[in-house]
Amino acid sequence: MNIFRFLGDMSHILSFLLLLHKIVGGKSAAGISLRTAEMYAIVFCTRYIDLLWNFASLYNYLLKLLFIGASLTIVYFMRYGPSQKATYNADEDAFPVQYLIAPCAVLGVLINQDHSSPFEMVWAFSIYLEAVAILPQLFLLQKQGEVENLTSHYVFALGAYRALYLLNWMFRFMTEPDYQQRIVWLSGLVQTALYCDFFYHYYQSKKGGLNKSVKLP
Amino acid sequence: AMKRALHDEL
Repeated sequence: MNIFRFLGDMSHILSFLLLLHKIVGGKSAAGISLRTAEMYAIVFCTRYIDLLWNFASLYNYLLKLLFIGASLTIVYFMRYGPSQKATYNADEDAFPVQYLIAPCAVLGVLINQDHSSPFEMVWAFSIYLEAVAILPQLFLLQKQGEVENLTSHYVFALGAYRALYLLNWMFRFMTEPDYQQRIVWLSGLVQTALYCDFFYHYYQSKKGGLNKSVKLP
Repeated sequence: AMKRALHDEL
């Protein structure tokens, strides 16, 4: 464990807390993409299936349960919560996710760390899917132009978590002799690159005060 | 072959 990965996990937890606060606490799904929420639920349910046999560390075990639980809770409330459904904009949340899921599934089968292990294929699929899972959310924000304050912090924290993981992989590459994780490194780069435009607008709007809404052109 | 990466990260 290193500080970058720890801060990354904390930022990820923060993004969940912000989203849960908005959706469950604030009873509003305005500006939130259900498609992104559902893809994240797929990402965690596939990647953390090793909960059944891998007890690498209690820390990992607890956070995996937390991430699966939180992402399923968010999907549940967005799909079945009365006031959440009323504030969710289905026609604007229209990114064709099948064009994201199918290629990731093919890539997961073709490019993974052990072609003899089905779990490795599923694991690689989840890494690739996570890299593009934020697209429907960014697409929705772009369409709406204005980003509500809490939503902007949620997206920022979610983007920051993987950016911190990039630092974690760099650190591990430099400090651990034969550590190399090309799959997560490349996917993490793509994932973080997708946030660059949002990060820029987030910084522009927040430097005038934390609770200004973010404007996307 | 690539070293089988133990999945010790989230």
